[in-house]
Amino acid sequence: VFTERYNRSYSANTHEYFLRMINLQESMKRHQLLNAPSPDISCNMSARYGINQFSDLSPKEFREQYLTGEPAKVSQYPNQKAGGHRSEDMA
Amino acid sequence: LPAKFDWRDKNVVTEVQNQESCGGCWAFSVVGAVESVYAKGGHPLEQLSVQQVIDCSYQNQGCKGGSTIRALNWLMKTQEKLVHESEYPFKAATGVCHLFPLTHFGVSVKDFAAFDFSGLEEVMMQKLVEWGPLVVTVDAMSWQDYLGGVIQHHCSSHQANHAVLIIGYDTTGEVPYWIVRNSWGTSWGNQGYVYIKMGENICGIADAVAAVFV
Repeated sequence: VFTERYNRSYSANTHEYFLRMINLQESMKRHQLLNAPSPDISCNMSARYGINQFSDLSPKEFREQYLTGEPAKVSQYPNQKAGGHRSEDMA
Repeated sequence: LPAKFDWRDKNVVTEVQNQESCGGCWAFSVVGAVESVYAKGGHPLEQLSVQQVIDCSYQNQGCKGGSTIRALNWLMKTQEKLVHESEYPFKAATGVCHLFPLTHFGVSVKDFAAFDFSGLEEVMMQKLVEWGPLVVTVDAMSWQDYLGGVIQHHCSSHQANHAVLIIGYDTTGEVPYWIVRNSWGTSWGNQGYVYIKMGENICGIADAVAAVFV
C-alpha cells in the first residue's frame, strides 16, 4: 500500500524493499511515542504524527536529505550593536 | 495587532513548493520571502527562481545545504536580480550559475534584518505584519512524521536544521500558533503548511528570524 500510495519504485523481496520496510516499522514505533498524550498539551489541536512520504526513510537519511539548513547566530532584538543587524556588518 | 493574520489573504504568498531531493530549504525560504515582499509592495505576485540562488550563492552548498543569512547577505551585497522561475527553473540539483543581462527583469534585495526574537514572539507578530513573511530556521527532526495540527512538543530550540517561511498566525483558538510554509510539497502536513505553537520558542522558531526589503 505504501509503495503504491507514494509511488515508490523498489520491488518486493529486494534488499532495498526490506530496508524500507524496517524503516517504515521504526517510523510506526516513533508515531506511537509522538502521539502519546501529554498532560500539558491541549488535545484537540495537537499535532498528529503518522505515515507520510518520509516514513520509509531512516532518521539519518531524512536528516541528511532534508535537514540541510544551517543554524544562524543573530542578536536578540532590538540589540543591534551586538550583532543583530540590518545589513552592513554581515560579512 | 489582529488576533489572526495571514499574508495569503492579501494574495502575496506563492504556492507551496517541493524541494524534492535537493537540500535547498534555505533558498526556498529566502526566495519565498522576496516574492511576498515584492508583491506586498504593489507588484504582481510572481514565482522567482530558487535555482538561481542555489546555483549562484557561492558561499552556500547548493542542494547540499546552506544558510538563509548568508544567502540574504549575498543577495544584498551583489544586488543579484532574481529572475522568473520560468526563466531559470528548479531542477532539484546544483548547477552552473546562469548570468543574465543587466537590463533583464529581476527583483533585488535592498536590505534585510535578522534578529533573535526568543522571548519576544509578540514583537515578532508585529514584525510579521509590518515587514511581511519571515524567514526562520527551525529544528524539524520530528517533522519527518508530522501529519497536521499544532506542534507543541517534540521539537528543540537552538538546534536549527531547516529553513521555512512564517506567513501568518492565529491566536483565536485554544492554542495560538504560527502558520508556516514549508517546501516539501502540498501532500505534507496541512497542504504543505505546519502550525507551531506561539510563545514558547517551539522548534526554535524565534531563534533566527529574518525579513527582507526589496
